[in-house]
Parts: sequence; C-alpha cells; structure tokens
Amino acid sequence: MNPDIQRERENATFNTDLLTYILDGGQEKTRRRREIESLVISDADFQQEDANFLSRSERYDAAVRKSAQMILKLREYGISDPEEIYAYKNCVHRGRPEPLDLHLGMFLPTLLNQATPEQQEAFFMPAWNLEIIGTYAQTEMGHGTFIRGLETTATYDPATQEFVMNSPTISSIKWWPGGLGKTSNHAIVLAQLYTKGICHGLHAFIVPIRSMSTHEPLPGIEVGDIGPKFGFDEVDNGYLKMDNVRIPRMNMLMKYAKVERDGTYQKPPSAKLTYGTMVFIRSMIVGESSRALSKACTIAIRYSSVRHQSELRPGEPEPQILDYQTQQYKLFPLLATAYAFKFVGQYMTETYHRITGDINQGDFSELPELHALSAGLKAFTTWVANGGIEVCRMSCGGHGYSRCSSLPDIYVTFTPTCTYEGENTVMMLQTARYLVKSYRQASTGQQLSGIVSYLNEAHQRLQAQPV
Amino acid sequence: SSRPTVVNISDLASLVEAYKLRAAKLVEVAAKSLQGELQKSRSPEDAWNNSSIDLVRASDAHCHYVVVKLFAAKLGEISDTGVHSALSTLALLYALHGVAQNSGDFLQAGLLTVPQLSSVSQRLKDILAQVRTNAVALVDAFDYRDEMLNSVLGRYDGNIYEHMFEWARKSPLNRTEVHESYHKYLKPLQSKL
Repeated sequence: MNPDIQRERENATFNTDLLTYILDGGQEKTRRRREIESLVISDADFQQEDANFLSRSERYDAAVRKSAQMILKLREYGISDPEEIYAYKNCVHRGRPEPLDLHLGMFLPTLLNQATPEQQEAFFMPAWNLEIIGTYAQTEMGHGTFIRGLETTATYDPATQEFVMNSPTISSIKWWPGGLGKTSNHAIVLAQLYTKGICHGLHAFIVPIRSMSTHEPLPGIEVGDIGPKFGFDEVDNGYLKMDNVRIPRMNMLMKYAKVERDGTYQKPPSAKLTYGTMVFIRSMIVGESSRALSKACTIAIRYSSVRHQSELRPGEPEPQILDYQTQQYKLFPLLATAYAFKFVGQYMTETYHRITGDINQGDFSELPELHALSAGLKAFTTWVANGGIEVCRMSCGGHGYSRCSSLPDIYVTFTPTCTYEGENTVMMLQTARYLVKSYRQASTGQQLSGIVSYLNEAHQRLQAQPV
Repeated sequence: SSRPTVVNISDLASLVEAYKLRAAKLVEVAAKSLQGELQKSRSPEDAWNNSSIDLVRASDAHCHYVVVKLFAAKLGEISDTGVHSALSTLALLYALHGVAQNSGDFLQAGLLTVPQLSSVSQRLKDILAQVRTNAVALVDAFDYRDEMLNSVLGRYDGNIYEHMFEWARKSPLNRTEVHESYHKYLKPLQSKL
C-alpha cells in the first residue's frame, strides 16, 4: 500500500463502509453487490485482455463473447432481479456499454409494456431465449430528439393485412441504435402509421431484419455498422434502410393503439403512455451521471493523494498535490456533486416506482410533473457531470491523457448522455414548459402540488409588499 | 419590493431556501419574458423561441434547487454521526459552490448582499480544508473495485507508477523490440539518403 494513501485512510473521521451501505441502499445490498462482483471477477470466462490494446472489431467480438457467457451464467445462477442483473452485467463489461444493451434494456421491456398478450406469446419467450435478438430503432439520420419529425412509414394494406415498412428518403434511414448493425435479427421500429390514407403518427412495429437461421439480412433490408464514433467501441451502433418490407398486421405493438383487419384505427387511451418509459430511462441516466462522476473523482482524488509535485514551502519535500487549494477547489465540489446526484438518482427511482403503481391503476396525475422533472434533471446532471469528468481528467496532468487512467474512456462513454434520450437543451425547454404553466396557475391563485409548489409561496413573497 | 431574504450561509436549510427563491425568481423572469414577447404580437411559437434562453435558465435553476433540496433531505436519514458530519460538510460545500458559481442570480434576486459574497468565498475555502481530511475515504466509500474502475491512476493501493510502467510494456507496439516498420521503411530510407 502506498504510504501516502495509507495515511489518508488512517486520518478519516468516519467509517466508509457505513457510507457505502447508504449509497447502495442498505448493508444487504452492499453485501449482495460485492458477492456478484466477486462472482464475475473470479470467473475465468470473464478474464479480459486490456481492451485498450484491441482493435474495434476485436473489442466487439470480445463483448459479444462475454455477453453470450453472461446470459448462460445468469440462468445458471438464477439471477433474475433487475438490479442484480444490472450489477452482474455491469461487472462483466466493466461498466462499458455492450451489444445486447438495447435487447435487454429496451426490446424486452417494450414487449412487456406495449405488446398484447398474443404478441407477448409470440415474441417474448423467443426474445428471452435470444432466438430473437432485438434492438429499438427510433432515431433516423435526419431526425433525433424531435420524434414527430421521423419519416419512416408503415402503410397498412388491408388486402393482405400487412404493413409495408419503408425508408422513403436518405434522411429517414434508421441511424445510431445500439446492436442494430451486426447483432440484432429484429428491431422495434418507430414509424409513421398510415391506414386508409390517413397518418396516425408514430407507432411501434416489430420488424425482422436478419434471417433467424443464417443471420443474413432479409430481402428489402439494408443493415450495417455506422463506423467508429466517440466511445462505445464495443457496440455496433447501426443503420437500417427498409425498401417496402412487408410485415404481418400482428407485428404492430397494439396494447394501446390498434389497427383492425379492415384498417380501422383505434386511438390509444392516453398520449402519456410513452412518458413512463422515458421517465424510467431518464431516471437511470441521472444515476449514470453520479456513477461516472464518482468514478472520475475516485481516480483524480486517489491520484492526487499519491502524486507529489513542486514546492509549497522552500526546502520542504514536494507535497501531495491534494494539498494545493486549487486542486481541492477543482475536485471537492465535484465530489460533493457526485454524492448529490447519487441521492437524486435514488429519489427519482423511488418516485418512478411509486408513480408506476398509480399509472397501472390508471392514475396519470403525477406523470406530467415527473416527466418534466426527469427531463430537467437528466439535462442538469449530465451537463454538470460531463464537465466535471473533464476537470478530473485534466487534474491528473499528463497521465490523465493515458488510456490506462480510464478517464478518457469514462468521458467518451458518458458524454453521449447529453445528447441521447433527449438532447439536453430540448429537455430543459420541456421542463420550462411545465414551470411556466405552473407559474401561470400560481399567478391565478391556484394551489400547486408537488415539487413546484414553491411557486405559490414564492409568488406571494415576490409580489410587491404593502409599505 | 420583495423583502430581502437574509441567507445564513452557514446554514444548509437557509441555503435551500435561497435556491428555492432563486428558482422562483428565474421562473418569473422567464414567464414575464414570454409574456412580453407575446405582447409584441408575436406568435406563441416565436414568443417561445425568443424567450428560450430565459426558459433554459429557469429550468436549470429549478433543477439546481431540487438537487440541493434532496441532498439536504438525505442528511435527515443518516444516523451515524461520523458519516452525517462528513456528508453535511459536502452538502454545504455543494450549496455554497453553486452560490459562488451563480452569484449573479442570487444578487439579482436580492437573496444575497455583496459583502456576503466575500463571506461565501471565505467559507468555501474553510470547507475545502475540512473535506481534505476525508477526501480519500469519501471516494473509497463509492466502493469501486480496481477491476471495475479499471484505472492505474485510481488503484486502491496507490501504487500507480509500477503498474503504469507494466501497463505500457504490454502495449502491442512493444511486442517486438524493433517494429517491423523499421525494416520496411526506415532502413531502406536511410540507405537511399
């Protein structure tokens, strides 16, 4: 043990394990997480060559190999709790994204939330058993956050009771979805639904894209990897171009909206149904902000406690760089921020689970506020964490540029959170829409509830006071 | 005019209150900016676009208030005095640092006086010194195993130099002492010059 870091630990004024339990949500959760980590780290199948020394193709290959092993072992150990699956997967891939992320994190949950019982019967088990490997194809080359602008079409043909899936323009080519390029053989495709000549907006369709026996692309399908990008080296982010591909009527996810055999369209009960998935994912991203920033702080602060540099007082030995006030001013507010975001992530997850219960009872009343809050917090925390990781990296001098520090990887893997699942500025404007609406209600004397209720109180206080 | 709220910069609850009023103020500014644009008989969409900077600032302040509020609330759940003290220091640091970074908002909203800003700055420095004692323990509490952190600089044992040298030696470029490009390109070049 380096003597400097040893001394730091001896000087601590609190029991770190007790704080770890708080961060994990209890001592039992800490024990279980550590147990799962040991299970993976001691497993010879998951010993890994240093990914920094592999080509992109080798990294993808290694990631697929480990994912395949992971699925088998999760079954073997009977690990089925979502949080534990997440912990296991996170450990297998050392926190990096992997080719099956969208299959596990989007395709399966969407089948559960938006497929009819018959559709679940047909698709869920094959997907659970990886016969169907799915992804979620929403973003197009020319359209991202503004999803009403998506151009992909699904036109219902009552004569054959099929949907014709088409990419009408170059900008409509599905672009970016993880696992789309080489891994998946199905995709849940978001497309504008046309039936009886009328456009009914975005709906979800299960589109087979590769043969389930040969894995070759199916007729009318052009699919592939979009090439190297910022981070995500193990993920085959892909493109998908559909040339009038026909799929059965049963492949439109119809738990809510429906298209009858003759093409008659039935609207979904509420436009807010998709909010739930977005709130869940954005709550997860808030937790990701804390995780990435806490890793960067761990690296920068430990390094700053063992690195000696320059001369604080003439004639004295080089001090630890953590003794410089400027280094403290860079790192300690970020350390505080990592803790703050951890607690926000815990709050958002608890709130989401609480409100999901209400949603299942048909009570959507709190969903708009949670939707607005999760959008804003996703933007707020990712912007701050993004900048903070870079400060941590540059606090490590030259070694912060080495891949062995892991800081470049943490940065390139985290920074896309500022853009995906809703570009941050758009997210902030979504929150603003809710705030302005609440402000106007407060101005008319309406009593607000929830986390914006302060606008009532402040509104009274901010009014001109009689002298 | 609104009564100035006297913020006690050493009291977290008082700082949460200040963040709340800052957010309220910025929401009010954005709403009035929007109203002003609408009165210029602009379409709602144009009015919205021409107020979007204020709108984003209002949301940012709202989220900042939520984060500070939740951090303060979490402290109430912590019973161990050592942990509570360490986290309280961090929470105060987070709140004061945010005030220092956004001092214009707090001054504009009448929530802080200029003399108080110097006190905020001094208080921040005092707190940095307090955090210094526990900095390594606070990151240890995140409990990242070396295999998960995957960082030579962030190793738990702090022995970075030995492991950095070992890591570099494994770089593929070092598989041979002399890289094949020497024989293919440099050697022929030298013989031609």
